[in-house]
Parts: sequence; C-alpha cells; structure tokens
Amino acid sequence: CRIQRCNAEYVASTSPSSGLQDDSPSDVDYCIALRAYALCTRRTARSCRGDLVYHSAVFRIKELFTQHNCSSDGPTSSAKAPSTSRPVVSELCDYESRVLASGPAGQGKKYAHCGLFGD
Amino acid sequence: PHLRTFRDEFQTCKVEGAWPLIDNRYLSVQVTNVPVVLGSSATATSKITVIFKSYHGCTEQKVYQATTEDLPSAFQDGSRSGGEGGSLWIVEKVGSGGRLVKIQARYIGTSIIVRRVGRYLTFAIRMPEDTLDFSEENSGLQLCLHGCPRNELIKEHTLGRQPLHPRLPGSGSNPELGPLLPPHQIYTVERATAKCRETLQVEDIYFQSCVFDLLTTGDPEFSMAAYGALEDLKALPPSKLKQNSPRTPHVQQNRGGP
Repeated sequence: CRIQRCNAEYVASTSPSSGLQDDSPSDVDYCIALRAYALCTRRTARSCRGDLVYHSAVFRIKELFTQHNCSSDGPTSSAKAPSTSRPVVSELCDYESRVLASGPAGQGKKYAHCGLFGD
Repeated sequence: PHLRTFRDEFQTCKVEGAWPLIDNRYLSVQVTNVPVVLGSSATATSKITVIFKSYHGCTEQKVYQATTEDLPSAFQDGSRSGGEGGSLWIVEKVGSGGRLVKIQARYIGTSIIVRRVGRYLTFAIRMPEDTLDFSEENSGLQLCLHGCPRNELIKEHTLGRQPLHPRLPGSGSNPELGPLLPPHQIYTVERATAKCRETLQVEDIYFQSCVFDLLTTGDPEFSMAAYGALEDLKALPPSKLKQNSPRTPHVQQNRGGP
C-alpha cells in the first residue's frame, strides 16, 4: 500500500515551498494537486484495501473537493509557469508540456497502444 | 476483429455486437462488430463511437461517431475542434491504406486514428500509461485494457513470441471457426500468403492477421486492414511494439487449404 507516498506528494505539492509562485496555491493549482492526490489513491486502491490511512484519505479527498469547489475532472499536473505569471489555460491543456513541467520523472512518460482491425 | 491491447496482448475475437474498448474518466470508446462471412464467427467493425468526456478547463464533452457508410471528419455537433487552445481537434487524411480520420486530444496526450478499409472500420489509439489506471477496481469490461473474454476468443498471440506456425482457418485445427463459405474467391494459404506479402514486408503478427482475414473472408480488401493497422502504429509513436526480422520464415504451408 503506497498511500503514505500519495499523502506526501499531496502535502509537498500544496506546501508554500512547493515552487508555486505565491506562498499559498491558487484555486487552480490547489484543484490540480487535489486531483493528482485522488488519482494517486485510486491507483493504490487494490493494495490498500482495509488500510485505515487509505480509507481516511479517500474520505478526506471527497470533503476537500466539495470544500474547495474543485471539479474531479481536469488536469492533474500543472504546466510549467513562466517566472512572473500563472500558467495559462492552453498550457494546462497540453499534456506534453504538463509532463515536462513535472520534472525529470515526467520526462520518461510511457504510452500504450490499442488497435482493432480486420475480421 | 484482431485486437492489440494496451498490454500488448494480441487476440482475434468474435465480439459480435456492441462492445466497449475503453471506458475511463477521460474517454469512452465503443465499437459494433458484425459477421463478415456466413458460417464463420469472425466479425468486423461497422461502427465506432468515441466520447471525449468533459475535462474541466480544457474541453466540453465531444462525441465522434463513424460507421461503414460515413467516416466524418467532424464531431457529431459539426465542429472540428474543441476546448481551450485547440486541445481537441480532428483532421482527415488520405493515405496508401485508405481514408482515415485522426483525432488529437492534446489535454490527455492521446491520439486516435479511425480508418475505413474496404467495407469496414479500424481503430487505433495511443494514450499515456498514466491515464489508463490499470489497477482501478471495477473498471468493467474494456477490450483495450483486459482483452476479450475467454469465450469470445478465436485465437491468441503473445507479441514478440508468436508461433511461426500459427493455426489457420481451414487447417481443421480450430473447431470454433466452423465451415467457411468464402463469398468472393477461395484463398489457399499459399495465395493468401502471397497476397499479404504484396503489402506487408515483415511476416509478424500483422502478417498472420492478414493471411487469416483472406482465408476467412476470401475478400482481397481485407489484406489492407493489417497494413493500415501497422501504418497507424507507426503514425502514433512511440510504441513498444517490435516488429520481427523481415527474414522470419514463411507461414506454415497448409496443404489441406479451405
């Protein structure tokens, strides 16, 4: 179960020293971090079944979505922001630039292929 | 149809009727397959529906639908693009493998190609692995993710380790196929192999699929389906698929022929 890792990533992405422009994240940045947190917990759901920390996190995430009025659909990582301004929407909507912005770990993103053809 | 899953499993399935290929939080893809030859369980795709789900801040919901009669280069609402900053768009192309439509969903790093080959459709998609969520529980039936149910399977391969002597219809080795009634002409394995060699350089799984399709349907247009699928694979890089050496020995000669 890797829930602690999800928790740590979420805390890091929302803490003042996370590299965000201001001391506190904007609503957009916060919702992005929260969606990434939710995605991380979903990925670890199978191995975390019955883990109290995991179930608490899932419950808390639902509350935070409501509390901060975040939509559950949307980007899960932020685009690289210019040094003086917030990321613009078009950058958020460009997956490639988002994964590049997420640092060295994001540069090796793998793709999967599915095909259906013939009879 | 022949299915290559996100896990690089390669199957030939019956899957007659409507089946989901993908259904996740970003998009839903459903296909309808119809029988191609009387007396055979083989089917081909006659309809493809792709729903790009609403993605906050990037795109509203968009639906694309293609049928054997109509391969539109627009979404159902008539638009050719959507979302912020061109995050979702369609372009039409005419290639050597026939007419095709390419859909680019930038916001999720996803590309889709829908082709019409002969009377039927083919589908190819490339998605980032981190948007697939393989571990998600209750992910339901998704052919691209989990492959075909066992009872829908005609044939199964493992990419990179496929047998050099596949079981072919008409060899009497696959009772599920039943008697073949080719509507166009009778293809022997030799003729089907020769026909597929005209378009496919490497005798790999795609080549075997081509031979299978010709033997099953007797329809020469089917030889282009595997070619088109390979072209799509190349057009949607990067891919993990490794083609075998062009020196792969010939497909088994079937003396019993259909």
